[in-house]
Amino acid sequence: MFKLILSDPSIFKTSFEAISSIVDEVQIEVDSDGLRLNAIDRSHITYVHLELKERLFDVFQCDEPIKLNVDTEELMKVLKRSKSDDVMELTVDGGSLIVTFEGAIKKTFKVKLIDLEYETPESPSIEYPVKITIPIKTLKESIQDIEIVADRVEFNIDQDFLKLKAVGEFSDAEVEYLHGEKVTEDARAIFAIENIKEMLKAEKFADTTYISLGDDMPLTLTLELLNEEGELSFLLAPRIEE
Amino acid sequence: NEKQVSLDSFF
Repeated sequence: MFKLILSDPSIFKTSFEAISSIVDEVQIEVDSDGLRLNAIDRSHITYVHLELKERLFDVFQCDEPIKLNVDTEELMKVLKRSKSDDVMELTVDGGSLIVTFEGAIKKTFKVKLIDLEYETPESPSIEYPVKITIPIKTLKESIQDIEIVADRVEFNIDQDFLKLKAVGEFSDAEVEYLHGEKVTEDARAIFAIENIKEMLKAEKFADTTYISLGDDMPLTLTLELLNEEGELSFLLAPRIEE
Repeated sequence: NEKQVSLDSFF
């Protein structure tokens, strides 16, 4: 028996806004603990991890572990048809994922399961010297400020500030955010803004965002739901000076 | 000059 019911489909929708812009296909694994997926884009620049715990769901029936391979663009088209006050139900029938949204009207979509073309490596565990929190709206606005001058951004964290900097052909930009965390080392790394914007498409997932950084290390951006009911995290490879 | 690296070297 496989049936998941979620009274807030926006968690799924906002996750897949980002996931579908990064990867073409994903394997969603569901077992008695919850739902999770790991995926990496074809160029191995961005890794994404989604985990939704069993207790987040209104109904969670999963008698045996199941793997659902889906085309993210096709699933996103369906999720875009949900309204915020709809109740979402996921079931499986034969070779399809059945997605139902029920509000004023009931809509049912059958999304064909696919064969995966490539395997996703296990999530790397990286030790970071620096970790801070920042409201995701603040991060998004800062990236929009930087974006007007350049297509890459330097993240610089010291004991007081997160500074985002860019040098453009005609203008330079610098944004400073007083992070208020205990930081004992400085960290600096450069990233492509296009990749950061893909991750920020998930902004409605949760407000609490963690940034982990080290010199020339990947950027880890973690969005956490309240009471650890779910997490969406991204790992973005840096640009490195030659 | 910078280049985009992949995550492979960090796994």
